[in-house]
Amino acid sequence: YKWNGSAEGIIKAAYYVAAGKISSSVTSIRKRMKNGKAFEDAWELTGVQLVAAAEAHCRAVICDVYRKETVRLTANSSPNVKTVMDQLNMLYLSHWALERTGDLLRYTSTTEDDLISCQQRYEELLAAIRPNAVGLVDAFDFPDEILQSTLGAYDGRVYERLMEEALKSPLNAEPVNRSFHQYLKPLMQGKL
Amino acid sequence: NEDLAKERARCDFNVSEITNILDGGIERTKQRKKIESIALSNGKCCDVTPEETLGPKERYENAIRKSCLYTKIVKDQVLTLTGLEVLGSNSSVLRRTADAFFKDISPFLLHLGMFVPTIMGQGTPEQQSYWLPRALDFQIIGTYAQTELGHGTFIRGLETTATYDPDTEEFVIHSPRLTSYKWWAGGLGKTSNYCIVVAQLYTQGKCYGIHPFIVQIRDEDTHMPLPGVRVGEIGPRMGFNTADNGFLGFDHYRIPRNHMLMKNSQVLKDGTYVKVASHSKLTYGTMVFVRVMLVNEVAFNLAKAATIAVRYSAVRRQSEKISGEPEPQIIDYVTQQHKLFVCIATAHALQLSSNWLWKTFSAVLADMRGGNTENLPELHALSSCLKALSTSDSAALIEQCRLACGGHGYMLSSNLPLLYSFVTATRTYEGDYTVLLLQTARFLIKAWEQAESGNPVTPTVSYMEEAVVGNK
Repeated sequence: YKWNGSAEGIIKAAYYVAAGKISSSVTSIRKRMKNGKAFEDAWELTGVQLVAAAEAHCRAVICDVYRKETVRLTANSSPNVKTVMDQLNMLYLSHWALERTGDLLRYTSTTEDDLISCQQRYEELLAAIRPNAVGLVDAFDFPDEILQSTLGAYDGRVYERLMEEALKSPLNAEPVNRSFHQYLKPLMQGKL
Repeated sequence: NEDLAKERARCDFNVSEITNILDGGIERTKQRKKIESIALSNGKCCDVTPEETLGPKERYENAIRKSCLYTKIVKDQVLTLTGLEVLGSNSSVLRRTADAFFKDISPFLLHLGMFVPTIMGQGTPEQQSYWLPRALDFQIIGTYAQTELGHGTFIRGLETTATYDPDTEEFVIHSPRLTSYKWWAGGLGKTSNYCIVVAQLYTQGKCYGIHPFIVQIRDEDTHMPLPGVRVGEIGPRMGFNTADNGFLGFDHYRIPRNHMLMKNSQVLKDGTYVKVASHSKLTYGTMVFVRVMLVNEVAFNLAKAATIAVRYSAVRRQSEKISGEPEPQIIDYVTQQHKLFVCIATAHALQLSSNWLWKTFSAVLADMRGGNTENLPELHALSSCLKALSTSDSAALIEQCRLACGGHGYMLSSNLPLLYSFVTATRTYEGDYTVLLLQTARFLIKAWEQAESGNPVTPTVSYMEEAVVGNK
């Protein structure tokens, strides 16, 4: 498989990685069985590879579904929505390609130059998404009551909310805690 | 906050359009907002003291108080507005809205989340007409107990027995040893008076494997555990502290014959075992359903974490990029963008994958009703690996969001630690990460062998056909 850096190309590469890992697992199981292991033992000994193969398969499916659904759902969207959804999608695909460079180099014909351009594209996408980042999370449309967060409230009164919540701590209900009289004061006065 | 206002002013797309896409259409957004506005207008004054400052007993009592309040709102106002279909098509909206009441989890979560769906999926029409009205009206509260102290995902290893006694036409439910005690089910400890119990069915001296039974565990009036039932709460845990996770054991406890859920198989009065459904894997339906729902659940929680961390990163200023100049918003640092933007993208990826998986699940169920179970193994493999990867990714990325918020992300009031402890539990329950991936691997290896021998394979593994040719 020859890497081309497009969304469809990354997805295809992800499937090739999955196929490569499944193929390697099958080969390992068969080799172990040929050396006298029972199937169950050969399976167990190949467990690490099998988990990695299933992970790779699932990642490829998610990448594929995410791409197809994005294209389908934004078919009638306004141009800017289409652009930002596409940027997010490409960011996801590039992110996972960069997270799995070893697999790409092992199971596809991806080269170092391909990965350098993928990294560059990823960083360009971060910059492109930046102006719309708050808009993108606003689109999740969580009312403050559901978000229940001092840091994430819509109005951004982060520090005020942190302080308001701190003041609700039961420890702040009295100026001096009784442990002062029981332990701290005796300790400080050498009377403990 | 001025910075957030500026961010919103510079956004170059229509925010509502993306909201509609994520909701599944403009009508669904309207419906969601309508439900949210009803529930939220009633929920604002729910907690005077922050939940996390209470002791374990008080937290549970407060969670029950809020669960009852929320249930009443849903029953009296939401259901009368939208009808019962809200429980189907809008169940995710109710789940979302519930977070306005519960920072952690409602002890009622499994009542509508698993007790009711199991009766719907595995009860006969007669059983459904008897149990569902009582359950939906909250005359009884139920949960679903499958996992045992000594047994998790490998459900064939469950030890609880249900032995049929034809003389009294009853099943004798028994926990033969400590490892067979039911363990972890939400709402089981002190809340539920009924429970779906998954047990090994014995009749006429033969074991027929695991089957679901509706078991009354507490008196409907006094709420005291019934004789022969040992039930309680499992103690403090990393998260889920208001979920009322419980344990349950039986000492030769008797239930009527018709409390076995008999849609897929039956035990007749004389003890004869009759298999109704044509496919032995039909009983996996509830498990697959829950896994499908969990993908949606973690997408929702990751979206919350991303919202919190991105907004905070627009407000927070730190360090100097250029000496003497004002501190930049931390979202302007590329390392921060690297931490956060993939969280937004992943929330989208998982939300859309979850919608797609739901459609696949519905199609396979429809096929199965028509007697075609061909696609069930693929659905099982898909739901297993998507549940595994989505919960794992979400937990890791929620933690990434917390780290992106520095010390303030460590505050419980940020809600990030609670989101993490909640989602990290989902990586384990209803099938641990590694176990589920190994189940998927079993399907993949079989598919590979099929492709090698030139037989057709199912759509999600069709890429193997090309790869096998390449290998040759």
